[in-house]
Amino acid sequence: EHEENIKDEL
Amino acid sequence: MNIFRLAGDMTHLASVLVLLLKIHTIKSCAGVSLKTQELYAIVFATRYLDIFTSFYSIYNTLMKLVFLGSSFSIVLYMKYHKTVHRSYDREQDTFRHWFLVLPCLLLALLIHEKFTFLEVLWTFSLYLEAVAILPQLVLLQRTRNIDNLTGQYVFLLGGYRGLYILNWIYRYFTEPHFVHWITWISGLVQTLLYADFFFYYSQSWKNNKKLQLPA
Repeated sequence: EHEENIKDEL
Repeated sequence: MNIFRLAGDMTHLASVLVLLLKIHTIKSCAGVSLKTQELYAIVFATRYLDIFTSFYSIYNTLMKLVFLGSSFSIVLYMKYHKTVHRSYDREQDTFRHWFLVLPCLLLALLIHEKFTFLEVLWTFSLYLEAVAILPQLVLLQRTRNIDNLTGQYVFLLGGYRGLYILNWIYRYFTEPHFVHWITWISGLVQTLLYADFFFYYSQSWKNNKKLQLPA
């Protein structure tokens, strides 16, 4: 789960 | 979302709009590196592949469409618009930018968080974005002084990167497990590339003279 939280950045 | 990231995204948006408006209104792209614009189009194309598969927010999807649309419009304007393409400085904009693409692709194949098609291309876009400004900085050095719109463009790009670093610091302290070395290191390298430009840009503002970059 944790590596997804960077993908919300542009 | 935090204020640093929102400010960073708005600064980034401002940079591409400044460039697009400049090219659209005065129908000239003098001083702008087509190579850098092509690299940015590739950066957005490879980074936003997930636009169809994952949805984060209206804001996120909208901004991705704006960045994709503006970067490709700038490239098409500079390459094919009857008036604009004549002002493109072909002889000076000679940075072999394809030599940047391959090493970034190889590096992404070696260093990534997950070995999947989307993840490797996403990582490639991070590495490529870090060096995409190089042809533009080389062109600025060559043409010695720059018109203030191109200067503002590079200045805003640097500001967006600086704000993103503040965003990562903020997220590191407020979100557990928020550790992304690949993003941080490539983002830091990119921001450092702007550092010397910032120095000369601030000097020209202080002395209120035309920006002269050292040869």
